[in-house]
Amino acid sequence: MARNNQVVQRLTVLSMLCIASRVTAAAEGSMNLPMVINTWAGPFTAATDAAFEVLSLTPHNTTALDAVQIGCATCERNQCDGTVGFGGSPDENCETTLDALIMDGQTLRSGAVAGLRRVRDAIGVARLVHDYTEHSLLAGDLATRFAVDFGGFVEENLATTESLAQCEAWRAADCQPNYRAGHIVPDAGAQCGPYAPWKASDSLDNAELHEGNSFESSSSKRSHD
Amino acid sequence: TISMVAIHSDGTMAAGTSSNGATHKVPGRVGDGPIVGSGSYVDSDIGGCGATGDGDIMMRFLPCYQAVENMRRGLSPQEAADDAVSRMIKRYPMAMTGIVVVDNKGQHAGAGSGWTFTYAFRSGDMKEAVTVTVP
Repeated sequence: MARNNQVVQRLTVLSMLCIASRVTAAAEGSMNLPMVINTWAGPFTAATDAAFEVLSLTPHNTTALDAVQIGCATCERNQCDGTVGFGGSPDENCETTLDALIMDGQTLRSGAVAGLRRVRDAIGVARLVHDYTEHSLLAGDLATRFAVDFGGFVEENLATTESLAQCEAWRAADCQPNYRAGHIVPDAGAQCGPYAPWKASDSLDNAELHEGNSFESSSSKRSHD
Repeated sequence: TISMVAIHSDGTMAAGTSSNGATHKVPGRVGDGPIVGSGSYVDSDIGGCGATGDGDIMMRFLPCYQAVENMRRGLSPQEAADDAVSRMIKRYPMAMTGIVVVDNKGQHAGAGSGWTFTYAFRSGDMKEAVTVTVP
């Protein structure tokens, strides 16, 4: 009971802090080990369960790193809510690229890939970087080459019918909203590219200036990592 | 973005993040996911953290590094999470952020801004993952 009261008091104080600072929070007590915790709920709990079961069922044969890799890979395969794995978050060119990181809390060694192209198992490639290099981060096409040549990963198209349709719909809406900002021609707030920085010599008759980020001005349409 | 922290029964910890980034990003853009201390961070001596949100903003603040270091200085997971998020929204009040923070004993907390953030956890003899809503 005393512990519950402490929790209630703590949450009450935190609620007051939240109102003041617009930070929102939630807290839970100490747990028995092993433990897995991750961002988001819904489809993401499949990753929680997959990682936990690895640690729970085969503790002598698996590590915390293994659990994180398996958990994240589960989300990649399931595409979770579309923000993880192939077939989501297409860029302006309708391509899906992947970012992943894995870190060992014992050694503080880490491995990561950024802008990984045409390989689905991003966390698996990050694990390769961690296990078999002295580096921390590989990027882009050369990360793909590392994954294929060293890890034996297969190159695949990361686009899906859904991601391509999402991208085409965005283009049909004049590429709105987008992440372009500053003085750009043509006006990124109303038109698709290709874009270029505005120069004083450019005619203003056929070139509007886009000074703001259209994502910032349309919060309901904002994307996120 | 999924960002995860695992604690083995022997006390060792790991963290990881996987994401396909922001929709309609400029080709070549990389988010906070693969950045150590931003997408996630862990030190088995202290605890770990996972993050999601406006990656272009969050990667400038290394919120997970901040949260773990906050715990190293004696803050609770909740205090550590609140501080890390507060640092971001002080400069970017509209930022959508969410972090989960856990110490090496399994005490955990979440904090966020700009949306209703949720996280999931499973430990001990729990039969399935439990969801926590950060209002």
